[in-house]
Amino acid sequence: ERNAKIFDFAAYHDLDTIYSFMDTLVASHPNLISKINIGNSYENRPMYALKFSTGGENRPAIWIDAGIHAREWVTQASAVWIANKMASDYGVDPSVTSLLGQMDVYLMIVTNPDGYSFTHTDNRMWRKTRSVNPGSSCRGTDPNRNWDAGFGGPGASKNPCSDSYHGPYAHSEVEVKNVVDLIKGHGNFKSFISIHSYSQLLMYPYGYTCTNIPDQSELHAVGTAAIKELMSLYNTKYQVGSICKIIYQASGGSIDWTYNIGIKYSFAFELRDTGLYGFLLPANQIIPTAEETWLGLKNIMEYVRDHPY
Amino acid sequence: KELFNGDQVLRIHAESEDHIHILKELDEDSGLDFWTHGFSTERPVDVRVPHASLYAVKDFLKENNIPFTVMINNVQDLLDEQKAEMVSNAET
Repeated sequence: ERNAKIFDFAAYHDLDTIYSFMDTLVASHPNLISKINIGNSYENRPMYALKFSTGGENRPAIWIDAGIHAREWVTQASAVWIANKMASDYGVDPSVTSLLGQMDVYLMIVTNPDGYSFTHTDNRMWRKTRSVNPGSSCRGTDPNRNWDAGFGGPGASKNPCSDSYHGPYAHSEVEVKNVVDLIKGHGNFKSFISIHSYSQLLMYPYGYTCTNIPDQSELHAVGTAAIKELMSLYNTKYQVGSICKIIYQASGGSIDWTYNIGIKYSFAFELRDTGLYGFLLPANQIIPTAEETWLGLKNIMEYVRDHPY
Repeated sequence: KELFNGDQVLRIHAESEDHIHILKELDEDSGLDFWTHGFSTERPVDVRVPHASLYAVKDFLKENNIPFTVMINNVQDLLDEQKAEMVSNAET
């Protein structure tokens, strides 16, 4: 699958194939996309973000990550399709062209490479990182309970054997620390969007408390407009709300941390399931899921572009 | 390789605060794999139940009159399908 044009987007792929696709995409769009190694995972796999940029120095940027929970395979697969879509729409779709003319977009397709690799080799149901927990036979930390935002609070477990184990301390997981360091080092991110599955939700902070954020009404309006676009394609029903109110109180989540450091437009997607497959969504739903998600994402990115702060 | 023969995914519909309270007891059982989180009467919760615990969990839900449906009848069957599809895609 040497050329992005013949890559099979309607299939799940292993880590090596996804990394090889990234190289193919960069090679096909050398003036638009570069591959940034933001550091290595616990088991020393490289962590790559694709940077979409048309120039400038430290431009206002948007961050999108997928696959922080390894078993949520439709998110990595959708991110592959979205990367190709954004690349091929640049110079064709006026809105994408305008967005990339003013802002950079960082897209991390596999945010938990160790966990993702493990779902292919050993345990398809694995969710966490693969770090060793001293004193326990259980491995891994939930990388979306490990951020320094209400860390260790309700909705996260202190039991290393739990799937929502928060880890020994905030940012203990190198996969989380690598993203934290990039975001802090860059200093000009205006939006942070984390893609999960499944439940058909578009959420904003907070998760660690049910107190409204100061920008609650604006983010609710942005989310409502975005899912209207998303639903227009296949009528997949989505809900909008804060993590705490729409699901439950969950501490240590990424978008709470990004919102608290000033990245106002922080959102988390929970992509579709038809209600029958959960994490085992058939591959024939990858492209429809990616297409509808792109419409929602694009709507949010257009809003961020048009509302500088 | 971890196999999931006979594991089922149950979709549990809490209908009252009592149900929610009872389900939180279930959550303590680390052998259960909650696929979705947050007990509420608005949204069902999905849980993968290992084959060995299946009857006990179903009996527990029935005893407490908590409605549930079987969302995935055998997790391993779906995994085998997914694997076979990936192999054939790779060959293509």
